[in-house]
Amino acid sequence: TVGCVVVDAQGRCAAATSTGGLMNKMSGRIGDSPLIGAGTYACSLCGVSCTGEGEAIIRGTLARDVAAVMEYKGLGLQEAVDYVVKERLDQGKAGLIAVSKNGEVAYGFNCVGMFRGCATEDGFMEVGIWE
Amino acid sequence: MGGWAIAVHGGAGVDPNLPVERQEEAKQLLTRCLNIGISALRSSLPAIDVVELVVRELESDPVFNSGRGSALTEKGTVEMEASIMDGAGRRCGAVSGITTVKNPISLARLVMDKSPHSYLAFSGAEDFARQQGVETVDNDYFITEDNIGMLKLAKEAKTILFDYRIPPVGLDTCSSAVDSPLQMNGLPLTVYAPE
Repeated sequence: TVGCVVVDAQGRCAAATSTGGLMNKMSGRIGDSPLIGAGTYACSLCGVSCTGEGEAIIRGTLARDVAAVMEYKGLGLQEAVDYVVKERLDQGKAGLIAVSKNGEVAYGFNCVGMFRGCATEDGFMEVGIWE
Repeated sequence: MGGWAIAVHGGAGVDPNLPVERQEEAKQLLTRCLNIGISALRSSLPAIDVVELVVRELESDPVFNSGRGSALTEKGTVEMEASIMDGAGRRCGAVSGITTVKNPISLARLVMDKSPHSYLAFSGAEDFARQQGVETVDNDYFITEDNIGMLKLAKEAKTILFDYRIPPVGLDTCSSAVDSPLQMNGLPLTVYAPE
C-alpha cells in the first residue's frame, strides 16, 4: 500500500491511498484502502492515510478516528495519531500518516517498521523505515 | 495557518531482514516522491492535486505494493483499490477490483469529480474507466517476478502475507514471516489459507 497526505499553504487537507491488497488474497477481497473513514480520510482539520492489516483498520475506522478525537477530544495531531494506533487497533498491526490544517505532520505504527517520509514548509524533511 | 506539509508512506510491517540495498531503494523512491510533492506545493497546486500526483508516481514504481508491483491474488492476478478525499467539502472517491487501469488513484479522483457516486467497484469501475478514457494496460503490466516468487512462498506456507517485501532471494530470510505468530481478526493467519 502507498499513501500521501498534504496540507497546502491555504490550510486545505487531502489524503490518497492505493494498494494491491494482500498477497494470496481471495479474489474480490476488499481491504481498508478504498474505504473512506478506514484507510483514507480528510476533512477541514486533517488528512490521514493508513496501511497494514486491512481488517483491523476497517474495524477501528482508523482514519476517521484520528479526525474524530481531534474534533471531539481536542487532541493535537500527533496525540491523536498515537491514541488511535494504541487504542483502536486491538491486536491489529498497522501504521498511518497524517497532516493537520495547521501545517503539522505526524505518523505512527505498531508493527515492525513503516516506509514513510515527511516534509514541512519550514524546511523539515525526514525519510525512514524503522522506529 | 502553519504553511504546507506533506507525508508519504509505502506500507507498514517491514521484514526486519530486508536487505540494505532494498531499504535504500525504498528510501530513494520516498525521497523522490516527497520532492515531487514539495515542488508542486511550492507552485501552489491545491492539496487534492498534490496527493493524486504523488500517489500516481508511487503506483508507477514497482518498489511498493500498488499499481505496478501490486500483491497478487490467490489466482496470480492483480486486483487494485484506491481512494482519495478532499478535506475541503469532504468530497471523496474510491475504486476496487481494478485490473487494467494504470493509475487507480486517478480513477478514484474521477469517481469523486465526474460521477454522482463515491465508490465504484469491479466491472462497474472498469466500465467507468473506459468511459473516462483513462490509460489502461494488460493485467500483466502490474505483475513482477518478485511477486510471483512471493505468491509461491505464500501458497507453500498456506498464508496470506502482509504489505511488505520479502525478497525471494535468500528464501530463508522469509521464515520470520512464516513463523511469526501473525494474526488477523484475532486468528492465526493460517486459518485464512485458501480451501
